[in-house]
Amino acid sequence: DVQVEMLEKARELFQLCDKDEKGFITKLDMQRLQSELPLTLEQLETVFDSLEQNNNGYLTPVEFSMGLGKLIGIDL
Amino acid sequence: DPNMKAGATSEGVLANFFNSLLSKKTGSP
Repeated sequence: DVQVEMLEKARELFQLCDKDEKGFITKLDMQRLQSELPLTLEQLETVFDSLEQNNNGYLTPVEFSMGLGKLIGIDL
Repeated sequence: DPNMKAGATSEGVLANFFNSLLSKKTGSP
């Protein structure tokens, strides 16, 4: 149940980043968050690079959820 | 030491990122 709850939360957070509702997040989307989050451009790039699995230039909801799950120690 | 910083803090940056998003979601409208 915790997993379902976290997936739901991950999906909500993903939508905060995916402003255009493309279904994926680009590095540019990530950089745009700088105006809303207390992180530097460099930190946002670090986040993107940490979450990205296959270096294709965008983050999928799955990669996003996995990153969140890994961080809090739950296998999503 | 920039090299040390990159490796050691990426998890902290991730935590910071997700926490910020969460507080944005649940915080002010």
